[in-house]
Order: sequence, then structure tokens, then C-alpha cells
Amino acid sequence: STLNDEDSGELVAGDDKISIYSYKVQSTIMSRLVDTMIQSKVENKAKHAQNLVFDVQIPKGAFIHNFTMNINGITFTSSIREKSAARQQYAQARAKGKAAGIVRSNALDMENFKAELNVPGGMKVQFEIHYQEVMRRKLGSYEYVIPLQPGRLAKHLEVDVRIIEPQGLRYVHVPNSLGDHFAGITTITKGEKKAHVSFKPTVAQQRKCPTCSTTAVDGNFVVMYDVHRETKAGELEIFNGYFIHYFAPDNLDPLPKNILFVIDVSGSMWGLKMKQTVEAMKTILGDLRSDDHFSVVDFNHNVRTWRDDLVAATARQKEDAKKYIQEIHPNGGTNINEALLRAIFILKEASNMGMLDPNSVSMIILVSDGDPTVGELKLTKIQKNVKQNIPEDVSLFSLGIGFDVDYDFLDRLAHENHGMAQRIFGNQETSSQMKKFYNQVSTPLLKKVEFNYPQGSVSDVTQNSFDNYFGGSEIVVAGKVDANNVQHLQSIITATSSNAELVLETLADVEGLDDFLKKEPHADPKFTEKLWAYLTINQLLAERNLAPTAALKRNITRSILQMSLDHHIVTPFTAMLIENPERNERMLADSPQDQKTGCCPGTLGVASNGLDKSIPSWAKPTPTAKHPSDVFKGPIVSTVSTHITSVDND
Amino acid sequence: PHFIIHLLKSQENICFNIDSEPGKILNLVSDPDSGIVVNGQLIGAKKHENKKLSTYFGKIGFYFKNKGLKVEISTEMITLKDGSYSTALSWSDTGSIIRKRLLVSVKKDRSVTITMDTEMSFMVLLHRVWKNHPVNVDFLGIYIPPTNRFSPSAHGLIGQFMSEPEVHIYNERPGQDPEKPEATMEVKGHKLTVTSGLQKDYRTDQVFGTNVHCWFVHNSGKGFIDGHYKDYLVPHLYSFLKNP
Repeated sequence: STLNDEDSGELVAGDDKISIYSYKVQSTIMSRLVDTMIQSKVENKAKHAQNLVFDVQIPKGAFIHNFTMNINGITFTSSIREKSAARQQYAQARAKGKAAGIVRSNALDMENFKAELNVPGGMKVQFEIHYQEVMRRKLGSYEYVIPLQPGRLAKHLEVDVRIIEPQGLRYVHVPNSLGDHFAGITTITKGEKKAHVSFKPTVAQQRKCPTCSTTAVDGNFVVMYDVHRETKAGELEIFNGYFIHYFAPDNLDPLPKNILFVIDVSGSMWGLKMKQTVEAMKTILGDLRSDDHFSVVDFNHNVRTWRDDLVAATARQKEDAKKYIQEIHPNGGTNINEALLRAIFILKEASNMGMLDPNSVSMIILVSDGDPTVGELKLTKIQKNVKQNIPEDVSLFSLGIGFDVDYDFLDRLAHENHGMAQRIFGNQETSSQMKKFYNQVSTPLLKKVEFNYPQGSVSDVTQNSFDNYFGGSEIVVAGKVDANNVQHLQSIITATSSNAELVLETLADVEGLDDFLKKEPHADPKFTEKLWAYLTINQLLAERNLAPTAALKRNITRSILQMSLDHHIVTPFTAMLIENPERNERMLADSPQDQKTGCCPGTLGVASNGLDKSIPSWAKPTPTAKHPSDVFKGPIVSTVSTHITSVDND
Repeated sequence: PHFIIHLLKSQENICFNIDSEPGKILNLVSDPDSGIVVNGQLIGAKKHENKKLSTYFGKIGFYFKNKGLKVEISTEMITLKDGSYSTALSWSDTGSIIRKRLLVSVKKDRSVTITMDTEMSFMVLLHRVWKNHPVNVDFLGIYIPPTNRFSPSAHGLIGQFMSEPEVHIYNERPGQDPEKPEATMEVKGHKLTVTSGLQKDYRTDQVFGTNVHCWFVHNSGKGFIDGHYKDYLVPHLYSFLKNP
């Protein structure tokens, strides 16, 4: 689309004479797959050339698949290429005064897509980005977050979200996350299987105050919903040769858990982080169920334990543990290796002594804010030690507070040991973030969950075996189905619940969704294929992270690369080449690589005063390192200098 | 609910109705020696018809005392309880719950089979009605095979017939309704007038059922069952029947 005449009219230009005509977000959620388009139309009304920046936050797990830019009628379109090929082409025809890139964000689980260009006076520009993501159910709902930061007043500001869920919508809720200023502006229309959310504040409504020229639109627009699942444990959807199996039973009692809290109490935790951790731990300990067993390991350069063995979560023990944590005074270094090995030892001892319920789930929750400074310092060695010692049925969950911690290490540590990791900001929100994460794993409902499908009917099935299923979450398995030769697809799920072995069968017609989707104009007929592709790529990325040999890593890289090209999406091994019709001007958008220490200080909402308004440094032929506090530049420099010659970072 | 008792030796089917109030729990089988109880809780229709409120089984409870297991089947859910833990399936699932050699097997929107150690089984059928029906509600039916190995001390509205009583039916004669002949039945020392009629077995055809010829005992099975039907009311879904 191009800039329309209808856009002209009321001026909402700022002091710099840059005005936004429209800022639109259009999303369609089709069976947990979200397709988001963010479009912004901007004009430089000044007489001189100025930098225009299109800077949008994108969820970390989302896949960008298209970006276009229209500058006074000239459209730059994008294509996805293998990274080195894209860079080669980019080197041949760099765009002048224009740049685009995906850079690490200082917001939780977000990345920024940023396009900048130097625009002569009087010129209009339209940016449009498309990305897709798979919604993950957490704590009983799907939460779709759209960061809305138009930066200034927009003549037309619009968020339009359509939800299509063949399973049926239980509820749709739009919390007032942008503040009371916008109360009552959002409209929600909800049907049985479809919903429409619309947010269209007028210019007057956008103003911070009646006479203000600044916008109050700055924050996250959030849509929460859940599908009907009270009548069925699982839902098998088949369409266009692919199946997606959603599994989220909830009529089950929690399995008892054996839980070891391993808490970093080194000097760096002093102050707000420790205060918030204590507050979170008090609630978490209070929430333990009577059939749970637990202990606390706290560590700095030394390792201490509240109890040397696991104890039952009686009211008295919980109170005692709370007092213990309350009295911790952080100081000293960080000995992660020793602390984890101690926790593993306590769990092993309890198991050897027959203290653990055979149906129980064992887990370690590690909370740390920094890299090891005492004992074993080599991260790979710590990983190896943990892997060698931890029993197969114990899950390790890691919480990394702030950005001084090597989050990728914590992530690897968790994934390698059947768990997951979460980055937590070291600020006033730390406590609630910790509690939220804990709540996600505090209710194990099933263990040893396996999905089986008839051989010959399906292929390329994503991960189909899971250690645990937690209440409020959802397991999703996808694959290809031979729809030409199969009329129905049957699945058998086996799992262990708190008191029984479960066997669940599901039978679905391969044409079961056809009628519904034919009548649905907003439905993406390729949603099953895309969902399968995203799940597969995410799985391959995780596998690659844990691959023990370089050869295996290379094979996985090849598969990811091929899938990225086939499905036209930006992954760590591809880049998006954005070029004008003549192909004599090109921009390159890479995704940021994980790096040892993060980009951002441990607080939210860092002011971007230092933001360089010129072309990002990584896009320049010879990047130079900048000051580490320059939030957007750390990863940018690192990306180019470290990885420019290697395809897959092996 | 209506009951059909198939008497193997005499090759006769005897049927009777029990009408009580919604919420009341009827003991169907109580076998203290093998530690098994089956009770059914009544639900009522949405409204009275001909001044009468029909009742049905809305919930059936099984208690396997020796295993410490309870199974509650309602028109919504199938729940296996072991101590403080429970695992549930809905009628929209096809699946099984296995615990201590007790198998609870659910066929989506159709039936639940409970099998214990392969020597005892029970089948519960779901009867779904149109949810906007002005009168009818979803209800359950239970089928207990005569091959189940209950102990001689088994009792209850159905359990008492595991030890088959001597039944003599004679003097078949036309009844008030020419299509429903009457007869005299001698059972448990009583002489009863019974009416020939048809009842439905829904095991093979869940919608229309299969007609079963039976001799209907009036007055809530009076004379055919031991005592009065009210003797079979129990306080809880897992209560054993107390000796009167």
C-alpha cells in the first residue's frame, strides 16, 4: 500500500516537524498462530533532511517474514537469504542514508526491529513489518502483547486484533494496560469461535493532556484469552496436510514435588534484588502444598543449606524457611557449581533413602544474578558437572536476575536438564516476575507425557515426549499427515498423573476443519503448516544449542537454514535483504546473536537519549566498539565483528 | 430409574421402577466381604409431567475399599480418586485411567467400563438429551454382568440378585390393557401380580435401545426386592448398605 491523500489533513507534527499520519497494528490469531502487521506512515514536514526512525518491539520468539518501506512512491521490498549471501549482496549495493536491523531490546523477551533513514524535507515514508509467532499458554491463558510506542501523536492510530479459535473461545479480556487514560476506548466483539478487538483512540484521546502535544500511547496493548478446554483433554486439528495437537488437561490433582531452591546471595544481590527475592520466596514457600518436600540452598563463595535434607512442607517448616531467608545478608562471591552439586546431592540422598513419592516430580530452581566468581569458573565445566550428576528425572529451572548474568549459560543449563530459564529484571518488579515464573512450574499435573501417532500416516512430527505437563500451560505437537490416504488421524497419549496411568485417545477427521475454515475469510489456510514450521525451527534451534559435536551442529544448522528459506522467515542463520526496485540500494536486517553478557542494565525503561540517530554502526563498513552503556550498540558491534565470516557460529 | 434383573436360571427378566427424590442415593451393590460398593444418586427432570417428577441416575459411585479407590461417574466427568488425589476424564475424551489394576476406560460420549483384576466389570452408559429439552436431562445407566464374582453377602437393589432367588411365574392372563398380560409370580415367599411389558437395553443401540421382555413388579419392586426400597437409601455415594 502507499500513502493516501486521505491521510493529509489535521497536523500532528511535533516540534521537529515530523508527523505520523497513521500507526496501525493488525493481527490475526488463528489457532494460536499470530500474524502481526505494524504499519506506520510518517512525513518529514521540515524543509531540511531529517532522520526518521521506525522502531518496533517484537517478541523474542517471533519470526519476521516481511518488511517493506515506501519512500515517496519508491517501495523497498524484502527477501530472506542465507546470512553470508545476504551480506555479500548487501555489500554490493548499500543503501545511502538508510538502515534496518533487528537489535537486542532492553525489554523482557523482546527484540527491536529498527529502520532508520535520512529523509529530505517534505518527503513521506511508509514502513510495514510483518511477523508471526506461536502463542504459548501460561497460567491458564494466552497473552498477546503488542508494544505500542508510536513516539508521537498519530492522526490514525489503530490496533485491530482478530482471534479465530476453532476450539471455541472461553473468554477474551483486554486489561487496561495502557493506563486509565484509555479506559473504555477498546471494543471487544466476541462470538463462539471468533473475536474482534479494536482500539482506535482519536488524536485528542492520545494526548497526554488536553493541551499536550505528546502522546500518552506508550506501553503494551495486551489481549488475553483462552479456549474451551473443560470438556476435552486434547484437541487435534488437521488442515492442509498438517496436524496440530493441543493438549492441556486440567481436571487433575497436582503431583507432589520435591523442590530445591538454590539462591545466589553473593554481594551483587545486595539491596533491591535480595529484598525482592526474599519477598518472592516468602510467597513461594507459603504456596508449597502439604505433600511437597523442599529445602533451601543459599550460596555465595560458600554454600549453606537451610536443612541438609528434604523436609515435608508443613506450616512450621515453611515458616522456619521463611525466617531463614529473611535473615540472609548478601555478600561475597558466586559459587554456582558447588551450590548446584549440593542441591543435586540432597535430592539424590532423599531418593536413595526412599523418601520420594514415586509419582512426585523433582526440581531445582536456581536464582542467580551473576557469573561464577569462586570455585569452578568455566561455564562448560559447570554444565558438564551438573549434567553428569543430576538424575534423569530432575528438572533444573534457572532464573537470571538482571543483565550481569550469562543468561545463555543459564538457558543451556536449564534446557539440558529438562527445565527452562527466565530472565528477570532486577527492579521493583523482580518479586512478581519470580512468583509468576514459579507459578508456571509449581503445579505439575502429569509426568512422562508421550504422544503416539500411527506410523505411516504421519511424518516430521515435532517433539512428542515431555517430562512434565504443568497446570495452566499447553503441550503442542505438530506434524505432517498423509491426508490423501488417511481419512482419520488417531493419537494415543500416555502419561502418569498423581494417582494413575492415563491413556488418552483422540480421533480427528482430516477434513474436520475444512467447513469452518472455508467460511472464515480471515483464516490463514497455511496456519497448520506455519505452526509446524515454527515449532520445528524452535526445536532445531534448541537442539543445536545442545548439540555435542560440531558435525551435528552443522547438520542442524543446514536444516534450520533450509526451513527458514522455505518458509521465508528470519532466523539466526538468515538475514532479510531489503532493496529498491532497481536493486541498486540495499539494506540488511540480521537477527541479534546471543552474547555472553546482555546489552542492558538491570532496570526497565532505560532512556534512549544516547541513541545514535545516524545509520547503525553495524551497517557501516568498519564498525567500531562504543561505550557499553550505549544500549543498542553492544550487540550490534558484537554481531558484525564476531560472526561476519561464519555462517552458523560453529 | 427402572431396573431389569435378568434371572439366569429361570431365564426370565424381572423389572421394576424406583421413584424417589432428586439427591437421594440408592445402594445398588453392597458387598462388604469383597469391599465393593456401587451407589447411584438421583437427579430430577427439569419439571413435573403429569404431576410427577421423573428421576434418573445422575451420578454413580464405585468404591473398591480393598484398593482404596473410588470412581465417581457423573453426566459431566469420570473421576478416579485415590486418597486425596484424583484424576478425571470428561465424556468428550476417549481414554483410560489405570490404577492398582483397576481400569477405567472411557468411550467418548458413550460409555465407561470399569474392570477390576479382569474378574469383575461394570458398564455405565451416558444418555445425552437435547440440552434445550424442556423436561429431560442427561442421565446414566449401569449394567452389571451376572458373571461378576461378588461374595454371598452381596446385597443392594441389584446385588441381592447375584444369588438368584427361586421365581415361579404362572397363571398368565389378559390384563386391563390387552397388550399387557398379567401373571402371578411367586418369589421370596410372596405372591405378586406382575404385568408383562417391554423395557430397553441400551448397550448395543444407545439411541433406540433393544427391547427386552420382562415381568414388571409394581409398587417399587415390593415383594421382589428384600424389604422396602427406602431401605436402600444411603447417606453418601460410597456408603455400604447397613443391615436393617
